[in-house]
Amino acid sequence: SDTNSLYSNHFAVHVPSGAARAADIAQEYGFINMGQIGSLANYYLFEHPKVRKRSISSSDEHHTLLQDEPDVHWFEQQVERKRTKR
Amino acid sequence: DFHYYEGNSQASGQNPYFATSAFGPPYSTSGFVDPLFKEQWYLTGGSKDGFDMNVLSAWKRGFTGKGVVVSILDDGIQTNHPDLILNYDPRASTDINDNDSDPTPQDNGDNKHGTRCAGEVAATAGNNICGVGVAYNASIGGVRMLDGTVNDAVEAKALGLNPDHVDIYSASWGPEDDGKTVDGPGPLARRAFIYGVTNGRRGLGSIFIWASGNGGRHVDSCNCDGYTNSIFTLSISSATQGGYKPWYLEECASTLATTYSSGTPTLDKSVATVDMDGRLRPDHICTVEHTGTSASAPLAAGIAALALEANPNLTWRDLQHLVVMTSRPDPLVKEEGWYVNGVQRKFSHKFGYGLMDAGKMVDLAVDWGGVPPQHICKSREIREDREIPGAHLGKVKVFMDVDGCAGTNSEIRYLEHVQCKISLRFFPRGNLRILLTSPMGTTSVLLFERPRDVSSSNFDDWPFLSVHFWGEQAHGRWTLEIINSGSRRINQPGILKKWQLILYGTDLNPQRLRSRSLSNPTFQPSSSQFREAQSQGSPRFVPQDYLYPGASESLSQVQKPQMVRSQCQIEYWISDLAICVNDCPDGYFADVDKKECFSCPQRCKSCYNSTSCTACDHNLVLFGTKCLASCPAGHYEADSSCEKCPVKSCAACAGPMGNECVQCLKGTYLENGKCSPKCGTGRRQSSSGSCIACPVGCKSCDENVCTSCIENFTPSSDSSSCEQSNTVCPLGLFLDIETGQCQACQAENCQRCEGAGQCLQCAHGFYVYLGTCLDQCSGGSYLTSNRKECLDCPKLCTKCKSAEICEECRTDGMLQEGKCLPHCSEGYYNDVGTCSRCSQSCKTCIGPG
Repeated sequence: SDTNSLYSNHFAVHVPSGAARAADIAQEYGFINMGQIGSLANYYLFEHPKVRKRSISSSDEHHTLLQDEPDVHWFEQQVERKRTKR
Repeated sequence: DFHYYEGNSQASGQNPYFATSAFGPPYSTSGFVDPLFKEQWYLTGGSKDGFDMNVLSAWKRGFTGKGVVVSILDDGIQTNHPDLILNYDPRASTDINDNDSDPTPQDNGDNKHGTRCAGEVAATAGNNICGVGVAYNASIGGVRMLDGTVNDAVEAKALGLNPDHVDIYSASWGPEDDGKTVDGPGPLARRAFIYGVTNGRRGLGSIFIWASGNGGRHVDSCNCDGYTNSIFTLSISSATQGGYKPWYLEECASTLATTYSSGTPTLDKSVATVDMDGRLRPDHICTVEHTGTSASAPLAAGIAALALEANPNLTWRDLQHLVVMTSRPDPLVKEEGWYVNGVQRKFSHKFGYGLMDAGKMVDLAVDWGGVPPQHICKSREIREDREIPGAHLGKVKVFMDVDGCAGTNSEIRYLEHVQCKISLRFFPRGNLRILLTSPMGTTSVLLFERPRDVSSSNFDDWPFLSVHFWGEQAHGRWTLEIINSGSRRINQPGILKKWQLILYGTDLNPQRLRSRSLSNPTFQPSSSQFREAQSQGSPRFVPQDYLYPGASESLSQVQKPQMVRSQCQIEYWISDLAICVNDCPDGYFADVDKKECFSCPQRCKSCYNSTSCTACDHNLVLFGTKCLASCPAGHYEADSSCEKCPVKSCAACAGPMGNECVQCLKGTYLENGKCSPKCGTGRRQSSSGSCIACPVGCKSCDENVCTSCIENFTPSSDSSSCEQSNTVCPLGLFLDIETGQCQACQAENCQRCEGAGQCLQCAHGFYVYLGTCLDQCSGGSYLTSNRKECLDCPKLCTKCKSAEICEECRTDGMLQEGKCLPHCSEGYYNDVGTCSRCSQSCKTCIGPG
């Protein structure tokens, strides 16, 4: 958790066992599965309706859930990135 | 902003120019066809020095981007813009912000960026709307991603949009350019880059073009932007119409090349392109005021699209090689800061390898055989705390000897990218300047001082990227220097914690043409890609043996007549392009009686008739009525034409003055810019045809052995040199004849002198130079073989080993076989500041082969 960061309610999740298992995991923990992230196979974007859309704290509860799920190999709660047009 | 478009009737096809727009080149400057074409100075030789990016040359060869797909990652794209609609590609578009497929920008007056960039790439040609895209037949799409919260997943989605369909992604955004941010792609975006280059374009690799930065006023460094500082992106910088650094330019070591953009609002023109016709200004659909570094990346994307059409088999790495090899420093050399690397390529931290040249890109692309596989060689990680001194200009200098992974599958003999991964602590971080020097002696500045970077003290495994060592050898000693050169006071020293080199490159020569090698004529590429390419049909403009798929089809479409001559009323007809124009364009001459434009001879920019040129294409010179790669012997180059040297005995001269000879005819010797049959006192004839100084005290010499001595000097005991005669004065003093007393030589470390400030012999470890003593010979001079004095390098030479072996030339000199000449001799061609030999028995050439 970084005090300068703004966390969203989106979680990028790597589920190597595929889309069906990702859908199950999303349902099991109350996430909405937004689908694969671009062309990255087995990387999915989950949204949680009960996590604040913008927060200065990461959601420890959901981090723990995803961390303890053996079929989730990696996850990242999405953080706002300042990007400017040039 | 401009409004030329008169309503929907043209969009429905009633305007004849609109009907031919997909094919007709926009050569007319009448204001009726592509009215802003005349404002597109960067396409039409309209820079202050008459340069441009040589796009017309690529168009004339038939390459207009057809079949190539470009996507602009930005704030969206106006899908129904009349100058884009014909080329709009929904499969290269999406809306990540609203999670739908329509990338139309939100109309708040600010979201015109992506649309403007798209127009630079693919505004349609031959209509009555705005200007012309560089790749005016390319497909264009846009991703709406900046009009909302951006995060790692958003970036990964954009960078990975439809990678088998989209060829080129152009991004003109990045982390804040505030001079204190160090940020780059997160794990997903990085994975998307890797997926793109390994799997995109059906395995050839996606092309990511990036605007190199916008932090000029904040003294930012684009090495701190992890997107431009990435090996996966072609980082593109900007130049003004005058050929200078614009105010918004960020300097860094990862910039690969440059396109024209804009300068100060009043003095230099900007970029002309389409504009979003929002509700606030519904009539303004074109602009001539697109500016900033963001104007540069799409121009580069357009040029890349031309190259991909010329050779669809190019990989993402091939394209980077083509840009390195064909970008030209010469239009930008007025701006200081050019250096020459170990393979004699000029590079700059402002402009990379120079201004992109579309004509040369497509020429080389059609012949390009494909680079060998990329090797990655990681050095050991040196984890040893080293103090970075807190004193102003204090520095730490560390070395690493690497073997380029010789003898392994990762061996690198020809470098591409070099990353130096550094972890350090220093407060304030912005005080630091970091330099990396290669085994071949090239120094690249990995980080310039950032006066605003006072909020942080760390670099944690930051992979500083340099492209300046491209083509050099990997093995040998690399030197890293970290200097506290900022102006802020430091309370305590910093620590370099660890560093590592990550070298990218190839074990084989990457410069391979189809069916031959640039440097090894016996080389035969054997990739399946090449064999497949050879089996296809033959395109025009390309020699029979350089065949590739797709080109013949696209060219036949370009050449298909779209008008008939009877439609041409008062204008001139160009039969090979099947169009009408008001005036004959560059490369054509007018036959007034026949009302027709005919092609000039090859390589002519303008001509009187089919045999007599009056001006030549870039990089060529006019000799009489012919265009040559360089002026012949006895001539010098002035304003791209050849003039006779004023002195007959000159084989080459730098200009019209009698003392500007740089090479003499056989039997005469060069001394002070003149040719004479004998050298003057104290100088001897060298094998290179010039007069060079004898050792100190010699009146005459044979090689470095004195044969007679000047006054007050006598032969040494072995008669090989001349020593100052014994005087009553001790070392460091000289006899003042007027007073009869010994006076101090004054020059520090001087042992013997003939007057104050006229040192003749220095203490051990010091060398005589212009009457003073130096501890080392400065740039522009060399140490004589007797290791006693420094002498100036020959004219036009800025770095040399001896009077005969020059290593670097001034910007107006060309390095040829160890000499600096004003232009390459017969049998050589200009290879970016260096003269390389033409193929065997070729008298004049403009490139290898």
